[in-house]
Amino acid sequence: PGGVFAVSNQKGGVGKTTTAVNVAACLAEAGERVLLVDLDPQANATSGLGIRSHESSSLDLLDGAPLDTVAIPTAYPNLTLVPATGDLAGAAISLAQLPASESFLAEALRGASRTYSFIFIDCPPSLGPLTVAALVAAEKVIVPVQCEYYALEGLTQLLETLEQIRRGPNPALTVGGILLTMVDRRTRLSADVEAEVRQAFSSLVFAAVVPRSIRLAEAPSHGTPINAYARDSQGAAAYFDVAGELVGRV
Amino acid sequence: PGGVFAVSNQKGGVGKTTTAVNVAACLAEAGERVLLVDLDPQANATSGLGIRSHESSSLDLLDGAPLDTVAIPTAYPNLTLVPATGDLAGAAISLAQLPASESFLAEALRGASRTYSFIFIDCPPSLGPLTVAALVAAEKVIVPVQCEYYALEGLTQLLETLEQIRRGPNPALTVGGILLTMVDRRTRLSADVEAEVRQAFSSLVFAAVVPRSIRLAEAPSHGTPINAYARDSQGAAAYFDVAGELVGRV
Ligand SMILES: Nc1ncnc2c1ncn2[C@@H]1O[C@H](COP(=O)(O)OP(=O)(O)OP(=O)(O)O)[C@@H](O)[C@H]1O
Ligand SMILES: Nc1ncnc2c1ncn2[C@@H]1O[C@H](COP(=O)(O)OP(=O)(O)OP(=O)(O)O)[C@@H](O)[C@H]1O
Ligand SMILES: [Mg+2]
Ligand SMILES: [Mg+2]
Repeated sequence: PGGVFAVSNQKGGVGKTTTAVNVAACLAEAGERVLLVDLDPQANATSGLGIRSHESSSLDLLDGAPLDTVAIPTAYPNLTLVPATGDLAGAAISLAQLPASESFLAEALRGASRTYSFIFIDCPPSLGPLTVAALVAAEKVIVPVQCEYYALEGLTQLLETLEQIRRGPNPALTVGGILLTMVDRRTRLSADVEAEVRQAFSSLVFAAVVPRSIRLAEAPSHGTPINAYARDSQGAAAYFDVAGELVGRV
Repeated sequence: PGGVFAVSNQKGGVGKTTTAVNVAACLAEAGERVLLVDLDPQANATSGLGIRSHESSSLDLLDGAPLDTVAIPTAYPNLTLVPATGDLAGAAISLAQLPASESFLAEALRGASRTYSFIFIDCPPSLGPLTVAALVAAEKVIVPVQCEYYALEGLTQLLETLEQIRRGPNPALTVGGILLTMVDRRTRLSADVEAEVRQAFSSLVFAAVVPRSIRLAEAPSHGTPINAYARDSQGAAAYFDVAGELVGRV
């Protein structure tokens, strides 16, 4: 099973990093060899796994550094990280100017599936050059969607971009799943958005949802994924469900 | 009083659009002539004000279109909008390649302070060319910060970028205020983040905070600002307070 997954949505704050970190951690705990690539200049996935200082980063892959010189172990068995750096923000500009630079990550990850059964790429909140590089490198895209109006609105724009990538540099790219996050079924808004997404996108939408759970928001300040921070929380249960469903979908 | 304010934070989903739309609407209701410029390809501020279709957009300002051919009235007296379009995403790439393009918005807004007492620019969740153009055009920056860990982490990176803009193309740029959003004083996380931000940034932080309020998340699906959607809600009271404090700060 497995594969290379971009976790992407240009809408900000929908749970991309939370999903990338926690699905990766749950699969690693289940014995899968997992690589998490942080491609966001904010480097939230890096700090969310408790990594403070590191020599190299995903930026070095742009200069052709081999993956195994950049990937570092985390405190969690089976979970390896390519950390990010703030300097990635500058790379977005230079990427836009280099020809065929959109495939730098695809090249860096070539052959990595022999070492890792699952590879996740945490994307920044945009459809710029860094996200394009992730979409070119990925086989599938996981799209977290917060159960609120603005996040719903952005879904169409994202799916159009995926279609362009499919027609262009990466014909193999498919939607691995749309994941509803920060679900609060007590509110009408959340229920309405969930109903609309399931109606519009039906089987593309994960059956599992991630409820709004304070433990998920607390875990990053401790630099730990949810299965290490609050194993018995609703948030942990949800991400174990998502990870299980993902294994079934691939 | 008044001035040109960029509403910016590269962290996604912290309440930039919600703050830009609602502070603009509250000031307009108080009789100030307000212009809201949507510079985000997601065009959330545009749909948040109920504007569905429009001929021109902030992208046309990049081609030198005069402001008064692009700015359109909204349903709310004293509130004028420069709508956004998804095509702005492509502009970010071409902006990066043109010399001195970072001042296209500053040029377009030259003289606009004779017509509008307050001008707000809603920025995308990045520190890329569109946000740089907004920071070059602005006199002050309003920084919404969600009371959660990842948002706190990003604050230092943002303030460093502001310093670079001040040393470079816009020496007059200052921080107009840091606004704590989605505050939920029942949770320890929110209280801890609030305490840390106030301690680190003291008088830069608005005394007024914006509580987490479902009405604020519902309003955009009705295309109305909070003072029109739920005038008696905590969310509306908070944004009237923020607007009032902003007038006092300028
Ligand atoms: N299910 C949840 N319940 C409660 N809080 C959550 C949940 N998922 C994410 N969060 C919190 O919401 C905020 C946004 O989530 P996150 O940073 O993962 O989104 P993102 O899409 O990666 O943001 P960005 O667009 O900035 O990259 C974070 O503070 C996170 O801790
Ligand atoms: N105080 C609040 N209480 C409850 N919900 C809020 C509040 N402020 C904003 N929201 C909701 O949270 C989500 C994120 O807010 P918003 O879109 O304004 O952030 P943003 O920083 O503009 O995001 P982006 O980075 O994508 O531009 C939206 O669904 C919005 O409706
Ligand atoms: Mg993120
Ligand atoms: Mg916004």
